[in-house]
Amino acid sequence: SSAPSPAVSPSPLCKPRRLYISFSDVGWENWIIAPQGYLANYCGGDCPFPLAAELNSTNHAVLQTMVHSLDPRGTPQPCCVPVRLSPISILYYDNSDNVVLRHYEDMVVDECGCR
Amino acid sequence: SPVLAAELSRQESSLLKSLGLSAKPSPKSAVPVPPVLWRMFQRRKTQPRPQEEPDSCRVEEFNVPGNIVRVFADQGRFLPEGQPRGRLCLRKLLFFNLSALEEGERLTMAQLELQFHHNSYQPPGPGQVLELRLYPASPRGPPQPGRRPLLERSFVRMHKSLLFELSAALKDGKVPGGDLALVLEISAGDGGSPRSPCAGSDALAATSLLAVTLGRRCRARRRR
Repeated sequence: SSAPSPAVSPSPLCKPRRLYISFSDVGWENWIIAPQGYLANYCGGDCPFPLAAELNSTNHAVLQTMVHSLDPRGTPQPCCVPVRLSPISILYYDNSDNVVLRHYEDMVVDECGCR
Repeated sequence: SPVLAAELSRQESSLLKSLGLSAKPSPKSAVPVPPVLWRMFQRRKTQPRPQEEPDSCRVEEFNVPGNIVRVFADQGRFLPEGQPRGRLCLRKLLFFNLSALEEGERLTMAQLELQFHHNSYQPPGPGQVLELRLYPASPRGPPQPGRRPLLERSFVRMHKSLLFELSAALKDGKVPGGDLALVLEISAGDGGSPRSPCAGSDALAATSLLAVTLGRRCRARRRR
């Protein structure tokens, strides 16, 4: 479930957006012991010219934005993607009913950037 | 629509595969969560997220490489003492089905936990000790006589829970044939005169094996 659309218009710029994943929504609650869900987030928003410094972009993205502003149909804007993710641990039953604690990398979006 | 349902289940199985699961688990019984795993999970959930990425292919609690921690329940049975009752208190086959370990997973730590009923083992008598031995075995039964034990300990009194590191027993993380079989023997040591025969099979409350493994993904990442 992503955040309800806030009263003020959300910033159109590229940044992490709230996304809570509930394992029961995907029918996994009977084998995942904990957590029941977690805040995964996602990246959303524009990478407009001129690319602001805080948009965590590469030199290539800056150039691509410039070309896009000159020739919008020919070259797309850079993409708003995760640039820093963090892991979570999941406690679950495996196919042999053993209890497993497993560390999964790259499960939470912490930072987004224009690439 | 059936097409959408097929597409969803395809996506789900590819996600499960990336989570290291061959199929969606459907637990037959809700096995209680071992306290050690619950504590580890809670600690990770509550600890503040460090700025620099911690090494997620390392289990800090045991300071060993790994990203998967499992607890396997013992499926072995008690074996006949095979000796005059006086000395041998109990003999048990410990059998752990490790087939859940995936191809390419490397075992980096194995810890055996023996849980005894409260006060089941009093000091057998003045000047006497209890001896505990672990032998490698095959699932079919006791070790050949004269084999060296994997592990040998003497106790004046048995605590409620004993932990033994078995990593040395598993050469370079390989598990023979996907299971681990051991024979546990507890006997009254030499010397002294036992006040009463030592507690038998009813003394042992539970036996489990905690295994830490390094998944293939982690190993690839570490190599990179």
